[in-house]
Amino acid sequence: LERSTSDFSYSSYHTLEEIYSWIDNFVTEHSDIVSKIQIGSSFENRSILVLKFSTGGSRRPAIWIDTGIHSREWITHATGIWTAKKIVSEYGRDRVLTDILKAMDIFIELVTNPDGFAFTHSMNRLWRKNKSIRPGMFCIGVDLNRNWKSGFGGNGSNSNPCSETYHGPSPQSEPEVAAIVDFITAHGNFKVLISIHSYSQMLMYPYGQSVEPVSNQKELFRLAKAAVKALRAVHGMEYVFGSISTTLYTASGITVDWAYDSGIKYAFSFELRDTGQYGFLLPASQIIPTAQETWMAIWTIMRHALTHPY
Amino acid sequence: QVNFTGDQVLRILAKDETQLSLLRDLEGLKPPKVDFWRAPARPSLPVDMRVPFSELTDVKDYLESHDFAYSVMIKDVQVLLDEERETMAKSRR
Repeated sequence: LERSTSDFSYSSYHTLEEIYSWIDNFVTEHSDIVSKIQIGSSFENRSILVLKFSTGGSRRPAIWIDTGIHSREWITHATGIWTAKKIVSEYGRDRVLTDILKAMDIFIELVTNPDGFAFTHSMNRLWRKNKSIRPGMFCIGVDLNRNWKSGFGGNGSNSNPCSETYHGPSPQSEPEVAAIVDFITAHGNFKVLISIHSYSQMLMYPYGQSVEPVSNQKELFRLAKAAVKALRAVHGMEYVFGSISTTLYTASGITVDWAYDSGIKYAFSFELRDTGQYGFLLPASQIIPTAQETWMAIWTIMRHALTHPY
Repeated sequence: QVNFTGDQVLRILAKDETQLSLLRDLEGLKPPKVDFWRAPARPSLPVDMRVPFSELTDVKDYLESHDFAYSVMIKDVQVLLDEERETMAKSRR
C-alpha cells in the first residue's frame, strides 16, 4: 500500500484499496484543512467516502465534485485525486482558491461507484454500472446516473436490467445514489455540483431529461463558455458545451438534473478527454494533462459561484 | 478477468436519424452484440461501439449493408488493457 501521498504516483491509475489508503494518508497529512466523511455504504457494503475541504465555520455554502459514478471511466477518479492534491497545494498561494475556501467548503467524492470500480480491476475493465442484484433481475447492476428522482424513468434511460442505462426499480433505489441525496439534502447549502464523467470533451448543464431551458440558462451558457476557454488555454483541448439534451442526448434520472431541481443553480457535468483515440482506455500518460486542464474549468466555475452568491 | 482479445471499437458516423435508429436496434439485441461507448445521440456526433471479436464479421456486414461510414478506433481492446495493466504494475514497483 502507498506509504504517503508524496510516494503516490498521480500519473498512474490505482486500485480501490490504493485510493482509500491514499485518502487516509492525505487526510492525515492535511488535517488542518481536509477531513474524511463516510456518507454511506455501497450495495456490496464498501465505504462511500467524501473528502471535505474546510477552513472553519459550519454549513458554509458548499461545492460538490464527484468522479467515477461510471466505474470504467478511470480517468475521472485519477483527475479527482490530482484535483484534491491541487486544492491543498494551492491553498494560501492561489488568491482566488484561498478566497473560495475562506467562504465556502469543497466536498469531493472520488469513488462514487466503489463496487463497480473494484469490479473493473478484478473481473471486467469495461464495467459501467453498480453491482446491485435483486430478485427477478436477471442482469447485474443499475446505471447510477439514471437512478436520480428528477425525470426518473423517462426517455434516455432503460427499464431493461440488462441495459447499460438501466434506471433501477425506483428513484434512489441504489445506496450509492441515496447516500449523496441524503448528504446534500441534510447539508442544505450546496451551491455548486460538478459530476465528472468521460469521455468526449464536453461541459454540460441541465437539463438532460428535456430540451426545456433552465431558468438561468444564459448564465450557465456564459459560465460554461468561460470554463472551456480556460480549459483550452492549458493544452489546447477543444470542448463543446451546452445543455445535456441539446449537446449530447436526452438522459433522464441524472445527477445534474436532480441537483438543479434541488436548488443547486450551478450544476455541471464534464465528459473528459479521450483525444478521439482511446475511449475509456486513456493511457496513464494523459492523466496529468487531463487533470491540469480540467482544474482550470473547475476553478472558473468555483470562482463564479464565489462572486455570485445566492 | 473478462478477456477482450480481438474486440474492436468502431467509430461510426451516422448520416441521419434513420441510421441512428438502425444503430440503436443493435443495442436491443439479446444477448447484446455490442457495447456502446458513445451511444447514438445525433447525426453530428460519432458513435463509438465496442464489438466482441466473435461478432465482428456480422456487425461489419450489417454496417456495410446499411451504407454506414465507420473506422476502427481501437484494433484490439485487449492490447490496450495489457499495456494499461503493465503500466500500473511498473508504477507500483
